[in-house]
Amino acid sequence: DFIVVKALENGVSVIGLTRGEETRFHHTEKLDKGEILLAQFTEHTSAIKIRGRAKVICKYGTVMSGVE
Amino acid sequence: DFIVVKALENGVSVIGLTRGEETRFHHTEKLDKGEILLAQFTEHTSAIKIRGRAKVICKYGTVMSGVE
Amino acid sequence: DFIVVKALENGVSVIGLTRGEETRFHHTEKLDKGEILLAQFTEHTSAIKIRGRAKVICKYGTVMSGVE
Amino acid sequence: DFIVVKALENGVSVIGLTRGEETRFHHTEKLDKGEILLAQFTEHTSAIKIRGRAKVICKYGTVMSGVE
Amino acid sequence: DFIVVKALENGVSVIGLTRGEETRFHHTEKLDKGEILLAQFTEHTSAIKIRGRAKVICKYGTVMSGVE
Amino acid sequence: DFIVVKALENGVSVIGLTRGEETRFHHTEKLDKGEILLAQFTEHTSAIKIRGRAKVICKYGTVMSGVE
Amino acid sequence: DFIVVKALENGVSVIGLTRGEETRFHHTEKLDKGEILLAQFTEHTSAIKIRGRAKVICKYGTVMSGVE
Amino acid sequence: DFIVVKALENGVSVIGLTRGEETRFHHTEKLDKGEILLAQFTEHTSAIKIRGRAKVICKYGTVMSGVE
Amino acid sequence: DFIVVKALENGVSVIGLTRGEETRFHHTEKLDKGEILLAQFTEHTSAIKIRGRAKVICKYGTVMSGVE
Amino acid sequence: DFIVVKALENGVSVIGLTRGEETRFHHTEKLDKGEILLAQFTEHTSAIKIRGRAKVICKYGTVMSGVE
Amino acid sequence: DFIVVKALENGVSVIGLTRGEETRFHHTEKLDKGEILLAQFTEHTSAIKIRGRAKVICKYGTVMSGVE
Ligand SMILES: N[C@@H](Cc1c[nH]c2ccccc12)C(=O)O
Ligand SMILES: N[C@@H](Cc1c[nH]c2ccccc12)C(=O)O
Ligand SMILES: N[C@@H](Cc1c[nH]c2ccccc12)C(=O)O
Ligand SMILES: N[C@@H](Cc1c[nH]c2ccccc12)C(=O)O
Ligand SMILES: N[C@@H](Cc1c[nH]c2ccccc12)C(=O)O
Ligand SMILES: N[C@@H](Cc1c[nH]c2ccccc12)C(=O)O
Ligand SMILES: N[C@@H](Cc1c[nH]c2ccccc12)C(=O)O
Ligand SMILES: N[C@@H](Cc1c[nH]c2ccccc12)C(=O)O
Ligand SMILES: N[C@@H](Cc1c[nH]c2ccccc12)C(=O)O
Ligand SMILES: N[C@@H](Cc1c[nH]c2ccccc12)C(=O)O
Ligand SMILES: N[C@@H](Cc1c[nH]c2ccccc12)C(=O)O
Repeated sequence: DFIVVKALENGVSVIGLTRGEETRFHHTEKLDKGEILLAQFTEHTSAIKIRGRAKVICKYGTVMSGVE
Repeated sequence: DFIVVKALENGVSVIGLTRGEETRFHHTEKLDKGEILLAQFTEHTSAIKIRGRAKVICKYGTVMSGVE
Repeated sequence: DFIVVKALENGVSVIGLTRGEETRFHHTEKLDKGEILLAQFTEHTSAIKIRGRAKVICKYGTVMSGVE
Repeated sequence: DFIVVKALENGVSVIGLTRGEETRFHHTEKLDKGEILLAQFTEHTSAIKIRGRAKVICKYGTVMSGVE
Repeated sequence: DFIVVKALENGVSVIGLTRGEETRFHHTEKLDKGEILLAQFTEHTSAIKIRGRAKVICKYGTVMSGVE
Repeated sequence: DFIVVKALENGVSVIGLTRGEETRFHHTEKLDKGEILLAQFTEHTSAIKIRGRAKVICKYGTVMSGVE
Repeated sequence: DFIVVKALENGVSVIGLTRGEETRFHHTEKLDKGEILLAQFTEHTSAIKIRGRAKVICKYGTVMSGVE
Repeated sequence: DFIVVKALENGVSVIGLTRGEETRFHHTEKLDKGEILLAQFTEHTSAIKIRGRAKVICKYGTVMSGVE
Repeated sequence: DFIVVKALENGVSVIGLTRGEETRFHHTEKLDKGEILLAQFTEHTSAIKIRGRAKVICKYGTVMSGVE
Repeated sequence: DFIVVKALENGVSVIGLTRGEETRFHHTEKLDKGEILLAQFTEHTSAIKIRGRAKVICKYGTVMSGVE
Repeated sequence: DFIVVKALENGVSVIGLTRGEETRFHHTEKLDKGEILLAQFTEHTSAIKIRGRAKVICKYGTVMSGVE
């Protein structure tokens, strides 16, 4: 499984949360407007948090993050 | 399997319940309005509880949490 | 496999029954109105019982629990 | 595989039959009207018998048990 | 794989035939009118015989057993 | 894989042919009118022969055996 | 994978060809009109030849063998 | 995977090419008009060549071999 | 996975390219007009090149090779 | 899983991010206008970032990267 | 997974990029107009680059490479 994040503004954060007993942020990928990140769930990433205005695409369809 | 939670208000809680004989809360991820969390079921998380107004998307479709 | 339970009133119970030769209740998760629980079948849970008014969603669709 | 049973009257029985050379009842779960039980086929349960008025949902659709 | 049998009269027989070199009846489950049995093919059951008026549901659809 | 055979007359034969280098009949299950047999391909059965008037249902649909 | 052969005349032959370096006939099953044979590809059978007028059904649909 | 070849004339050839570093013909099955051969790809056959007028059926549909 | 090649002229070449660090031609199968070759990707073939006018059929549909 | 990137201008970057505890850029493939790159998620690549105007195609459909 | 490339002009390049920590070109297959190459992702090829005017077909559909 992977997700697609397209930034609709500068400074969008795609944050990886650790897999395992403990849950913390292990990486934040910053995206500028128009940039696209395709990111998998992995051995180290079992949850992903999105901050800022972006289009988030996954197997369930498209969801918009951020406040209008 | 993963679920998608989009917070529709500040202070939405996405709570991971432990897998195994014992069932307790191992992590609560707080979301501000507009933030999105994509979270898997994992070796440590076999149930997920959502508190507050949010859009919850999974393979069965979209369900709204919280009281109108 | 997991199911989704959305409580339509306070005090909804989602009860896990043990897997194995013996069948007994190992955990009861109480839900307040509007709260959502997503719960898997697991190594310890091979049956789930729902008490109270709730929307129960699974791969077969949606079923309402509780008495009208 | 799991099935969903919604009791339409009090005293509905969901009976687990043993897997293996011998076939006998290993557990009977009683349901009150409106209660829902989701139950898997398991290492110990290879057949399930339903007595009383209930809605039985599985991958083949919905079947009503009991006499009108 | 499992099948669903709903008895349309009393005394319906659901018979399990043994898996292996030899083929014989290892168990007969009697159903009263309205009762439902969900039964898997298993390590011990590679054929199932139905006697009496019943609705038999499997992945190929519904077939009625018994003589009109 | 399993097939469903519904006898449309008395004396229908469902014959299991042996798996392996040699091909011979290992079992003949006789069905009376209206009786239903659900039978798998197994470690011992790699071909099945049907004699007499019957409805034969498998993943490819329904085929009628016997002469009109 | 299995195929279904329904004989439309007496004397239809369903021939199993050996799997392996060498290809020869290991078994011929004769069918009378109306008889049905369901036959798998197996450890010993990697090709099947049909002679005579018959209806041959497989995952690609129905093909008629024999000359009109 | 298997293919179905129905000969539309006498003398149709279904040729098995060897799997492995070397590619040569290991078997030619001759078909008379109306005969049908169902043949798998196997440990010894990784390519199949058809000569003569025939109907060739596989998971992609039907293709006619031979010159009109 | 396999592909189907139907030659639309004489002298069509179906070329197997080696799997592994090195990429070279290991076999060229010549087809006359109307002949059909069904060829798998294998342990030794990870790319296939087609020269000449032919109909090439695979899971993505039909593509015509050669110059009009 | 793989993605398809078609550059709509010169200088499009397709960046591979490392799999594992650490997340950094391990390779940047530069594409000129019209060039196409098909790239898998791999043992070394668990996220891919796209900079510049391009058409990005994956199992969820097509997304355009870059600013209009 | 494999892709299909049909050259629409002479001199189309289909380039294999190495799998592993390092990313470099390991093979370039030149195609003349009308020639077709079917190429898999492999143990040695985890990305493929296409230069020149060609039709590129994969599980997501058809994309045209090269500049109009
Ligand atoms: N560390 C947690 C992260 C997580 C995944 N899904 C969750 C749902 C809720 C809370 C935390 C999580 C785990 O691997 O299980
Ligand atoms: N610890 C429990 C958590 C759980 C999962 N599904 C449930 C259903 C009901 C109650 C508890 C649960 C388990 O892993 O099995
Ligand atoms: N302990 C039982 C629980 C159970 C699962 N499915 C059932 C159906 C009926 C009765 C009990 C059950 C088991 O694991 O098998
Ligand atoms: N003990 C039996 C129970 C059973 C499963 N399917 C059946 C069908 C008919 C009769 C009994 C059964 C078994 O595991 O095989
Ligand atoms: N003992 C047989 C039972 C059986 C399964 N499918 C059949 C078809 C025909 C006759 C008998 C059978 C076996 O396991 O193979
Ligand atoms: N003994 C044979 C039975 C068989 C299966 N499919 C066949 C097709 C044709 C003739 C015989 C067979 C085998 O296991 O292979
Ligand atoms: N003995 C051959 C039989 C065969 C299967 N498919 C074929 C296609 C053509 C010719 C022979 C065959 C094999 O197992 O491979
Ligand atoms: N011996 C070759 C046969 C083959 C399969 N597919 C091909 C495509 C082209 C040329 C030869 C082949 C192999 O197993 O790989
Ligand atoms: N030897 C190469 C052949 C190959 C497969 N796909 C390719 C794509 C481009 C160039 C070469 C190839 C390999 O097995 O990987
Ligand atoms: N190194 C990270 C890369 C990554 C994958 N998915 C992510 C989502 C968010 C942040 C980083 C990532 C990992 O393998 O897990
Ligand atoms: N060597 C890289 C090649 C690669 C695959 N997908 C990529 C995406 C971006 C950049 C490089 C790549 C790897 O195997 O992972």
